[in-house]
Amino acid sequence: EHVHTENVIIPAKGHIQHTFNQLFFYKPELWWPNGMGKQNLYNILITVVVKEFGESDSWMQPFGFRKIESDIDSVTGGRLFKINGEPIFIRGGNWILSDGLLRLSKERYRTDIKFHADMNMNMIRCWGGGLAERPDFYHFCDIYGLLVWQEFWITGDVDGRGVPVSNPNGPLDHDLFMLCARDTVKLLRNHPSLALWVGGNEQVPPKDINEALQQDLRLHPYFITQFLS
Amino acid sequence: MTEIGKTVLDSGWLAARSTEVNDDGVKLTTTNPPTLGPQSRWMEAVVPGTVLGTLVKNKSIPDPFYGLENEAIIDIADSGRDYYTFWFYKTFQCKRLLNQYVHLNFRAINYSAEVYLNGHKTVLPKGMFRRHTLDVTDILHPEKNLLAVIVHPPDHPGTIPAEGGQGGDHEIGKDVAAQYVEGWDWICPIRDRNTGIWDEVSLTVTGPVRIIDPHLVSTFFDNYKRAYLHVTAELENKSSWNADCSVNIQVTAELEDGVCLV
Repeated sequence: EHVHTENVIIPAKGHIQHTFNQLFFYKPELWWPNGMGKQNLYNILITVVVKEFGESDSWMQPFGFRKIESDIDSVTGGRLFKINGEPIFIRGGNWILSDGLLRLSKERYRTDIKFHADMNMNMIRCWGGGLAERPDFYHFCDIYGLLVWQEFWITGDVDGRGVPVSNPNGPLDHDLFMLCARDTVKLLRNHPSLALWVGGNEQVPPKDINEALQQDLRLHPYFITQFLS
Repeated sequence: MTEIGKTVLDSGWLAARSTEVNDDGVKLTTTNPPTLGPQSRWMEAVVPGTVLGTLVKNKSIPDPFYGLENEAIIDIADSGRDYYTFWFYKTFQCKRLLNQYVHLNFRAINYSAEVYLNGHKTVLPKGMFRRHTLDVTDILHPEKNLLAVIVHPPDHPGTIPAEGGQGGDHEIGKDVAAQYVEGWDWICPIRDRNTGIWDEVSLTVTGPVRIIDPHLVSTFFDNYKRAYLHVTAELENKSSWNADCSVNIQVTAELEDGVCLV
């Protein structure tokens, strides 16, 4: 029931975007954050086989079935999170980066992230003055159940504050910022631990960037429709 | 024959300061490839990694994390950008078959670069947080391939004021790069502003059709009893004929002790 094949014809030198018919699952094992349940992961394997050639490419990703919602609470002004419909009390840690000279390693990521889980935390906030963290970071957050709050590269200290105000309009090249943001989203978007994209640290990005990010990162209407049983 | 799939290029790299290398990228990757040696300016490099990471590994500079050693390393504001503009070099083999295609992938470079492969040049545009993928199928050699990458620091590395402060003089904020590198209350300034090939480099071999950036989304109904997995992927046909494909999705749940449920 979980092997699905579709036939596609791609024109010469063609580049297409193909959306598969959705796959139905009855009561899948859900992915839960640390302390709320198991971090169930499924391996999603996509292969493309070309007639008269054979297997042409394949791609694999550990994937967690989960629904993450968050809204601003009108009473407290704080952000409330729900995972799979269940409210969660966020116990989070601040994360800048693994090593100042970017000597990044899987072992270090695993150790640091497991440490956060052992401290009974369920979220890590990646500060905007650091990195868009790497797939290895997210992989271990998927495994240990750490939700990730990932900020883009804007900080209150460097952008739009101070005397005199520095970088009032953020980086010089807004198109470059958006290109990097979009590519980063594509790199990280399949990780179940990714809970929230945030414009920057203590600062709202310049208006055009902020609106473009909000537009690009809204939940696509396609996924809001209620399928009838 | 090269299997379909990804090969990570994370060993056997060399590096040298650009101001100490007389050859250009075409010569380095054709007639005059670099070699190590007592007289050579080339050193073993750390890739993925930054210029400082390589210099620390070779003990050309002290490790800035100990004591006041960071003060002993010249800052880019004083040395100029060329001082931290570095060449990274490597050879590799990749025997591809007919109708196979090879791409060279950089998952992140800080801040801009030019890539030379067997004498062919490609410019990698600016930006610390973007991937670069080059189709190198037609410029590969059957035996040894020579790859050289010259990496330039961020355009606005800034100057660290005497009093320090969060983000130094904030110039780094003009670029799309990590801002902590000008120093913060928790870290001293990073002297090369993290210039380098700081994330994974890989070669991917595919057939005529390759899969790009699939997107997986799950939706839930009836109190999570009913779930749907939505998959979208870009598919690129590199060949000059129509490709009649079958695309398969297989979902396996890993149970305990390595037992898989399909």
